[in-house]
Amino acid sequence: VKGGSNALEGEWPWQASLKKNGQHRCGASLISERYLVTAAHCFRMAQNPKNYTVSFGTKVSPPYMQHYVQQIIIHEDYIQGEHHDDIAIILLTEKVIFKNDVHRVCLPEATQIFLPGEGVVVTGWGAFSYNGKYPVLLQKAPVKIIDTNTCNSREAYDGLVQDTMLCAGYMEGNIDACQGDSGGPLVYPNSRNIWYLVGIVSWGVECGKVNKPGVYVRVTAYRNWIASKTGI
Amino acid sequence: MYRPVTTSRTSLPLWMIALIVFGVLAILGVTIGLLVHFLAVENTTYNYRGSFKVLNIPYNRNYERETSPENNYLSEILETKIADAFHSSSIYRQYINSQVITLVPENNSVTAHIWLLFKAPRSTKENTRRRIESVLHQMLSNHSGSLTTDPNSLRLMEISKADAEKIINSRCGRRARMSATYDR
Repeated sequence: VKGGSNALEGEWPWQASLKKNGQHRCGASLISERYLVTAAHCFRMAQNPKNYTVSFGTKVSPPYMQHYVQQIIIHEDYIQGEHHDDIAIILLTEKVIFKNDVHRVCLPEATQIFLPGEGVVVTGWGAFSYNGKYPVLLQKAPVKIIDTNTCNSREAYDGLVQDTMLCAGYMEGNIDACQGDSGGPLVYPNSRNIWYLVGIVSWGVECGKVNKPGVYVRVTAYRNWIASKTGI
Repeated sequence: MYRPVTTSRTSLPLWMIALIVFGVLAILGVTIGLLVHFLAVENTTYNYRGSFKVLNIPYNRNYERETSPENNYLSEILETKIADAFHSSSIYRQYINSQVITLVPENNSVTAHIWLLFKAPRSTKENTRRRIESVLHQMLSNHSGSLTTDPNSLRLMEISKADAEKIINSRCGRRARMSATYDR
């Protein structure tokens, strides 16, 4: 995350690190005792569950809690190298014991609307800047939901952002997700201070660049797909 | 003739007697002070689990789903009602937090299961519990607003911190650790 700050322990208990051969690769969000949601492009070139582990806690290593992956479910319409349908589900081999520091985020209703300008938070262990260093502690950054038309303006993404995607960050740049944050959560607190998964870190141009905010998978657009795969 | 052995008694010097008396008083004072502190002054947090019925609500399965608009809407009204009741009560200093945990829809009513967190000196624990119950009972008897609640359906029991954490952590999107406020 660029322009963020250290997260406190237990502040983002649904945040997970998806590791490939022991190396942090992507973020992921815990949505039930055994299911996580992440980005499909995290499994580029390698989809064997045995190569992956999932860990929880504010440090990537040593992990506070680690689980093995039993199954990877990638969206049927995802095409490697393209941005649409960039969503995947991870099924763990065993149930996660919910604790103060590890428990699930809420999934929004398919009909729920998150308005442009709403305050949301992106978290992850991604680089501090494009091709920059990686943090030891989980990072968090408050960003704003950006209207898709604004995001699709010619100087921004010029029509690349589809309805199943969501922009968040600042047109002025500076605060944004970055490499290694992919698959991680963009979350929103409702008026009861209960957090909902609004987006999944997906793509963007570099990190924190002017007119190039972060683009996320719009979770409400895939709510029924998630239900069809997980029963949640 | 035997001369009785007369033992000559050596009395302690005055300063040593004073020192011993002072030492004993100091130990007594510290012991009583600690007892008073831990029993009467220091606050301990107590978790409660409760439930009550909200009447005249047509059956709707969505109340059971924790992320449904119906559940959020009713839960928020009840949470606000509970918080207001305790903030305006005589035990507002002891009140820390409360949340609706689950809603169970039944025929023409919904049972709300709630969690409450209070702090109170150990010595006044029972009294605090009675007062919590009376505030809740009064709140449920008060039919202002759009909700009708049944005061006789109130149940309240103390639970351990571990059980409270288990209850809250089983719900989605809640956090034990609150961060600073974020722009909405």
